[in-house]
Amino acid sequence: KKRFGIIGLGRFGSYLARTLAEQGQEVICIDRSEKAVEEISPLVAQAVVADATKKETLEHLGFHRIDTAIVAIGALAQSVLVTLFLKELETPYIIAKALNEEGAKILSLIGADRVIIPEKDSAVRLARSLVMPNLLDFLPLLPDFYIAEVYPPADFVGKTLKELDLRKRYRVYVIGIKRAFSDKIQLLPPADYVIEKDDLLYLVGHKKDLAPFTS
Amino acid sequence: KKRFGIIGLGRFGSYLARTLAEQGQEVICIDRSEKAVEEISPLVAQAVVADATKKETLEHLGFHRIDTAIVAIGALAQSVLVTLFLKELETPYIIAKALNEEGAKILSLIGADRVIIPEKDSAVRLARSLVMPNLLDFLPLLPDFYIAEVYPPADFVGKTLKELDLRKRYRVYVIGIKRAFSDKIQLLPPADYVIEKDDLLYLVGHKKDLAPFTS
Ligand SMILES: Nc1ncnc2c1ncn2[C@@H]1O[C@H](COP(=O)(O)OP(=O)(O)OP(=O)(O)O)[C@@H](O)[C@H]1O
Ligand SMILES: Nc1ncnc2c1ncn2[C@@H]1O[C@H](COP(=O)(O)OP(=O)(O)OP(=O)(O)O)[C@@H](O)[C@H]1O
Repeated sequence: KKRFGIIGLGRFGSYLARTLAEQGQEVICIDRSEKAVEEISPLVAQAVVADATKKETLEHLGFHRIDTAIVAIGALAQSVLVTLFLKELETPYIIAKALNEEGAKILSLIGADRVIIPEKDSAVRLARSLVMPNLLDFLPLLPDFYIAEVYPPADFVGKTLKELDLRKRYRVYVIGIKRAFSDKIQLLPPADYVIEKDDLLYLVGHKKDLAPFTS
Repeated sequence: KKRFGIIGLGRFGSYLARTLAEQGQEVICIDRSEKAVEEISPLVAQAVVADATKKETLEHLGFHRIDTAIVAIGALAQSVLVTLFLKELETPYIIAKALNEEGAKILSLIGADRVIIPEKDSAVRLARSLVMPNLLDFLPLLPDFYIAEVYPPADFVGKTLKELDLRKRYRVYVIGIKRAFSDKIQLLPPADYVIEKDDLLYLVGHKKDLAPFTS
């Protein structure tokens, strides 16, 4: 169970807090709006009314001890400060929301490990589904079906895909393989492919069938 | 090439207009803000400053002749009116943006064929990638790799997957099959599965390899 800190309870931040809490994660939240904090409070571990651009506040509230922080504030002047302070508090992983590409660049330079533009991401996905209607986004179509990125179990090494017969024996399919020292993913590898120790396997299957490989 | 009408050039509407236009689609836009219209104008077929809650305006601007309309206005009072008018103008397909579940329900009842909550969708995706980090979202991982939902070509009917040898001969893989009159998708079907005429095949592969099946 990981500890998430969410700063900013606008629509994106609130939905994120809610979803993480529903999935059993420990979620602490900050927002300067009482209303926003009040609404999320019953659903999360902790929600506090505060100004996140005060570094001492972040420290007081334990933001130096969380695993992942998400800065869900659109206004760049604010999100840049908060991101800077989280970086200085040595937060292991910082995700920041941006309104546009320029903001995204700036937040990355300040120290965000990952930047998200929610409206852009969903607009791009929608555009793709409108222009290529029978090309589907994997996850909505097959809700518990995923791809897992895993190293092979020891007893797979040195065997061919055909020998391992993963589809029948494990109900997963190797959809791609990335060899060590390559950043190219070989898609739909042939049945006679021999698995090597440092290969990164991309397995497709039902969540429960992938679990033995990902734990 | 399809004709898209976008009403509301906030962040979501603007990114959508931009992306569709970049993909060679014909895009017409309405917004009551001059600034928003000015910014998108060089990139799309047509962009007009107007109040979309006037039904005659929508008709004048040709919204009764577009293929798909996207109402990208957050404010429910506005989006409900626009959706109603588009329905009355017999727009074939209406997508509406909502801020929350209640708005989404209302817009569906008014006549939206599909409702999107952009901030929620991206929050849910982010939450999933944070909680299950080696379970991946298909599309960002393998950018030109998709799933296509297609009926089988005539010469596939009556043959087994093994016989057809799709991976080797066509560079695609049948990841799932939905039989006629069933809404259950059989995932990772066995090699001896015999394809039937009304089966819906879910093929995974590179965009260029899927093209012959989807055109
Ligand atoms: N300095 C701050 N400290 C704490 N909370 C803040 C601060 N600045 C902004 N917020 C909060 O962050 C939330 C989101 O802010 P903002 O309006 O900038 O984002 P937004 O991009 O419009 O949000 P969304 O689109 O997700 O609804 C608001 O609830 C606001 O109260
Ligand atoms: N009646 C209307 N006619 C035309 N445009 C409108 C109308 N009402 C709102 N708009 C426009 O729709 C756009 C988006 O509006 P709104 O602020 O409600 O949505 P939003 O959800 O905050 O947008 P986003 O989050 O995508 O930035 C604005 O640019 C606004 O000018």
